Amino acid sequence: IVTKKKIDNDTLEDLEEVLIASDLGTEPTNEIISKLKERIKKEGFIEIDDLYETLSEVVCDYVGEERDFFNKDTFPAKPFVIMIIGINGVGKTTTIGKMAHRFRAAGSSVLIAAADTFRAAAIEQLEIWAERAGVDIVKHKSGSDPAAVVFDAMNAARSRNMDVVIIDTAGRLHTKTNLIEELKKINRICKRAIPEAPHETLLVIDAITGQNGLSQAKVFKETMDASGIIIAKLDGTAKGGIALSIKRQLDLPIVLIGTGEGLDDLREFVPKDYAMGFVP
Amino acid sequence: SLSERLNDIFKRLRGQGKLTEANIKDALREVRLALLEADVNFKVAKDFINEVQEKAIGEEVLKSLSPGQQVIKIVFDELVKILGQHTSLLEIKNKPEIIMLCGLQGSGKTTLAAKLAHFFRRRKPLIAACDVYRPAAIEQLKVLGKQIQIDVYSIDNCKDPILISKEALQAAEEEDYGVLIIDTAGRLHIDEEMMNELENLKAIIKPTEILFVIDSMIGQDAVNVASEFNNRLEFSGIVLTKLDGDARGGAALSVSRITGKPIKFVSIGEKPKDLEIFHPDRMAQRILG
Ligand SMILES: Nc1nc2c(ncn2[C@@H]2O[C@H](COP(=O)(O)OP(=O)(O)OP(=O)(O)O)[C@@H](O)[C@H]2O)c(=O)[nH]1
Ligand SMILES: Nc1nc2c(ncn2[C@@H]2O[C@H](COP(=O)(O)OP(=O)(O)OP(=O)(O)O)[C@@H](O)[C@H]2O)c(=O)[nH]1
Ligand SMILES: [Mg+2]
Ligand SMILES: [Mg+2]
Repeated sequence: IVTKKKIDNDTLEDLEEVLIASDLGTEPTNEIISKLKERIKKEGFIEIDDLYETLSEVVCDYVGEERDFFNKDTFPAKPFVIMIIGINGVGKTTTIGKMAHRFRAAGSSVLIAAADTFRAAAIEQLEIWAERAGVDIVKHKSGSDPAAVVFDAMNAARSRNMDVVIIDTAGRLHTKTNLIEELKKINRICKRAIPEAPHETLLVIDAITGQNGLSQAKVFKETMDASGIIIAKLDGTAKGGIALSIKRQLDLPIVLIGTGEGLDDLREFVPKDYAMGFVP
Repeated sequence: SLSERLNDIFKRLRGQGKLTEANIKDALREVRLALLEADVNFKVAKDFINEVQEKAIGEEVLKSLSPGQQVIKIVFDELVKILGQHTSLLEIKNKPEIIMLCGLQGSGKTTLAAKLAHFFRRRKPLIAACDVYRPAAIEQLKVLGKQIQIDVYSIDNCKDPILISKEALQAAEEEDYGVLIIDTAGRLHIDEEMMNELENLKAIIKPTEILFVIDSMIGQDAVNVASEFNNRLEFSGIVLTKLDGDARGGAALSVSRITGKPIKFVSIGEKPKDLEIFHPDRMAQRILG
């Protein structure tokens, strides 16, 4: 006989701790716990499994739907220009390698723009990923103007009839105004070549990021019109809870998740999987 | 800010007559919320507030003209005490001093290796390039080394970090380098194989300092990561990076509490000169916002 665990007075308190421990933040956690209380009252369920199922539904409501990101039929234009931004060390360059591989596997031609001309060996690192993914790369010398690399890449993509262009940028803290200005300039030059580009500006966030992730997303959304979030390093023990706050407050959808350091370690965001990460 | 919020709370409470212990506890809830917003681990925050409560429900606060200020002072002093209680500088006492860097992916280790080399530039530092996994990791160190005119020991096409460290140590001893800085690949605390590699590296090279490098913007998971690295390696110090951002850095409190190890340096930028000695009072101020 298997007796199902019942909800008791400690259940919601314990759950609250689990949500806080997942970097959901106090406000979203309080909101979620009160929604659960309402649902318990309304639906009258008493078993913990039902509570967890409801939690998963509530979280899914917050984070929205999944996207068919690598499907050519969903591309907004040709070339589909994607700019990758974010603070230092979150996983931008590695993610680009994985994305290029996925696009190519799905039948698209991909060009990578090495617009991190600042960090030591950034171009070499990206070249290795381009080679692993079997795609071309546009690069200039280290220390050159990143906007010029992007301009070059836009023109090359059009003349070579490429399906996708992915732009790597140098990591930068959102608090560095001069670096944000540099990024804005890259954006302007990009538009000079292709007015509608970039069609997606994806902000990479480390899954382990705390409440500072919200501050990062606010700035990158305001200054760069970020259109979505990539959560990298979700293969650790962190749950990426800050992404829920980012969606809730800034309406930035989670598009992709990074789950390791290999070429295949990239998945499209699936709300149910993400939500299950918070279930004890 | 926290002090404004506390002052408002106490103004309101004062209006209701003389302050009680229960009033103080309410005010401390506000402090606990501020700590959570600053990414202090929730268990660490709870324990911390319980300890502060003992001190805060005394007569001086209850009878004070500015109880809000009193509470903040008690919280601040307690934070400084925890953050700074194991303060110790990294001293060069061995020949060579062997500093091994470890931490999660992207935390800032490779850049830190260059910063430490620059910090100890008068001691003839040598950096050992032992990240054999990340694309162009060794190239990154070579470029950084050239920029600051520091020697980097590497072996092309070698996939054995232990062999590279051994040879680097031998070179350091033979050629009279004062400091050997070992850069390692970023790794997850739950990656059994990679954590074993670090344990083996420690056993064979016997570093005189093991620095755990952690990004200041990390959230609640800080305690899981830090305790696992500490259990496996018994590191001797912590370096907090990217403090030039606006992360409140509550992870500093969590990691200090959980491991009892000193924070030795903070990194405040991408350049070799962007390294500072850790100041517990500045960190406490930052965490409290
Ligand atoms: N475990 C894990 N590691 C990752 C993941 N994505 C990236 N990394 C690692 O994180 C580290 C930093 O990755 P990069 O791609 O260089 O990050 P970046 O944002 O381009 O860094 P900067 O250009 O210096 O700002 C590398 O060691 C990667 O292998 C992931 O999904 N999981
Ligand atoms: N703004 C800022 N950036 C930093 C700081 N420390 C490191 N960085 C940047 O963070 C990124 C990652 O630094 P790395 O030194 O490559 O990190 P790592 O720990 O060696 O990364 P892996 O080897 O992949 O684990 C780079 O872009 C660095 O320039 C810092 O204190 N402030
Ligand atoms: Mg990069
Ligand atoms: Mg490194």
